[in-house]
Amino acid sequence: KKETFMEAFEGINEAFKVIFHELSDGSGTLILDDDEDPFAGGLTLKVQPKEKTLRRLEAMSGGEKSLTALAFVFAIQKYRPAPFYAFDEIDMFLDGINADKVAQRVKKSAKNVQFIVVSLRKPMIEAAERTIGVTMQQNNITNITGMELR
Amino acid sequence: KKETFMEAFEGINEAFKVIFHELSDGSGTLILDDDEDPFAGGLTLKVQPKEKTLRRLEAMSGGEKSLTALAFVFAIQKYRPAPFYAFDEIDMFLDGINADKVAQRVKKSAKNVQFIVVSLRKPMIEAAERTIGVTMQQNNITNITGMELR
Amino acid sequence: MYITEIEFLNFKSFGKKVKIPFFDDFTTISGPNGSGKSNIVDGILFVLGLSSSRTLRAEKLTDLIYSSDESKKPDFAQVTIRFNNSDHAIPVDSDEVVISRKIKETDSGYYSYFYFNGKSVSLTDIHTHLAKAGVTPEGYNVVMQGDVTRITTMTSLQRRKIIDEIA
Amino acid sequence: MYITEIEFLNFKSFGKKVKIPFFDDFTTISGPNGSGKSNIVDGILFVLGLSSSRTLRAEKLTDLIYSSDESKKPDFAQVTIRFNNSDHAIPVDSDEVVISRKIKETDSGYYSYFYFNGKSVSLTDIHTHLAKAGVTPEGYNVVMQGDVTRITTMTSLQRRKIIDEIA
Ligand SMILES: Nc1ncnc2c1ncn2[C@@H]1O[C@H](COP(=O)(O)OP(=O)(O)OP(=O)(O)O)[C@@H](O)[C@H]1O
Ligand SMILES: Nc1ncnc2c1ncn2[C@@H]1O[C@H](COP(=O)(O)OP(=O)(O)OP(=O)(O)O)[C@@H](O)[C@H]1O
Ligand SMILES: [Mg+2]
Ligand SMILES: [Mg+2]
Repeated sequence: KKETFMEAFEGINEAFKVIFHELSDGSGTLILDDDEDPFAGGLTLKVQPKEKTLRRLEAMSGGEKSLTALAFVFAIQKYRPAPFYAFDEIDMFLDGINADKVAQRVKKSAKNVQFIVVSLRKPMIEAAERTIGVTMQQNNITNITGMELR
Repeated sequence: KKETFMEAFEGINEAFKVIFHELSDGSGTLILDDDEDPFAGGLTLKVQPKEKTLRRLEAMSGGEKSLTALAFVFAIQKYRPAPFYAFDEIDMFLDGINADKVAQRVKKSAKNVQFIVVSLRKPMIEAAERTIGVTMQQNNITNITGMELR
Repeated sequence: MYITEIEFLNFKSFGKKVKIPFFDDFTTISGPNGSGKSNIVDGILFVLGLSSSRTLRAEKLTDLIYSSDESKKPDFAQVTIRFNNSDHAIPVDSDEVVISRKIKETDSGYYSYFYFNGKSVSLTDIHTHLAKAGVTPEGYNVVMQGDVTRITTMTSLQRRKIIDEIA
Repeated sequence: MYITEIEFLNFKSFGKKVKIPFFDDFTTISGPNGSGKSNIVDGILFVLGLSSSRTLRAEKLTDLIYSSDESKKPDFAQVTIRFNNSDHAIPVDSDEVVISRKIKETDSGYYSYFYFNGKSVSLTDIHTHLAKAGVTPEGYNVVMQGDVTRITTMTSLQRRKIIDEIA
């Protein structure tokens, strides 16, 4: 039980370090409260955005936190690849530059696997191959308005 | 005690109905779990966006929920006016149209009272008189980059 | 393996039959607040049995059936998802896999049926097939609206539990 | 009454003295993630005594003092806010009201000082002055990042309590 946990933890941690650096230029790592007995404690995300002091996740800004959480999700997906991904407004808290970094990462990964991403933000919509438009008609009915190709 | 509560509740509810209709074209109202003894129960926001069926707040979309919460905050502010307001990314979940409705409401209210609004969204920045730019320099130091006038 | 089409019938705000085509690369879905974008993602989780009714913003499964003030509420909702399985990520003969789920409301409650390539199967069968292709409820290949915020606000114990389930 | 200027010194990411002018209408603050926008709003809550250290994303008040790997941490942080009070919303003689708060770290703990027009006062004095102008901790005239989400996810009991405090 501990073996399989530690194997998953190390794999996800390796991926997290690489991905966090790619998204934010800084360095990050996952830390177990209790190395000896992981099930006795929790898991903390320790990150240091570029040229900043190491801080607890709580003290960071809204955008920095969400970029950190995204790197954690992407690391889990890298450790346990799936045939398709569906994301719902993952870029909501990000400024233009960070939203574009995430959009480019999705675009790069979409060469080998399917991505379906709900988004209101321009960087994501412009990086995609196509956009499916959705509207609400009378009587509470959703209608697909068509598809726009890039 | 009950009197002062009911007076505040009625005042905020009146304002909520007007403001929710202004922001979303639908109708909304605040409902007490227990009219007789308000302190025995909670407060629910019952809303019906335009041409939609009445739903619980939990079943609504992210943007509809945040527009409802905003109408509640604006209603509190109308009941208890203050000399200045400071908002931090209140338009984050809204699509372009709703973000603009909120921005226009702030612009209208700002004729009589001061508003300081942190935002990454265009509708809000374009509705303001001026924008203060902020950046992070070396060594973790925030710097004001200047002010852009509309 | 990838999704080629999803068909919604009476599921949440899909009050009339809607078929949405998908392709093997990067597609975005966009539209105004409340137009039904997240309902599409909810539909994927529903048909693949990857979530509970609570995560689909419904108190009970029958809340997922389309309802409106203007018309009589239907007594069923159905979502069908088609996969291109030519790489046989799901180890069955056919090059196409069609998974469908239907919930039917009755006077005394409701029934929930799963179909795999036309055959009636159980939720566990669906999970077994999907796990072979790397699709599991805890794999985070579907990230719902608000999941990112939930990860930043959860306790460090809850975060560790995410790894427990993956291991 | 409105804010004419806020001065930050060693408060959070304001490692060098910064004065920001404000006007009597609609101003937005914009910039990249992590650049210090929310720290400005935190500064307003801090100097007016409208919040606890937890809502300012700090474990203890001394976490609010600027710190960085490259330089020695100062032992104090200070925020000063100037109001145009020509309408005498705060019923004192002067047309300008200046409120300042300083926290100083010592070996055994820290001190927190409030000043009102140059005179050292208590937190209760500040609250009394501000309440006359309609600025109270529960009045929601300052809406922090995430407050909107918190309102949609709180229980109906918590929501009622908001009205209790206003009444
Ligand atoms: N059973 C149902 N029948 C009809 N409509 C429903 C049902 N359940 C939910 N809805 C409607 O679906 C809408 C929500 O759609 P959804 O959450 O997909 O919006 P969205 O496009 O994701 O919006 P946002 O950008 O705000 O996140 C709500 O307005 C709700 O009224
Ligand atoms: N005591 C401190 N000393 C130095 N820097 C600090 C201190 N406390 C917080 N910070 C820094 O301030 C930054 C956060 O700033 P803030 O939350 O204002 O960002 P923001 O501009 O609101 O970003 P976002 O758009 O993501 O919400 C963090 O990067 C954090 O490292
Ligand atoms: Mg949504
Ligand atoms: Mg912020």
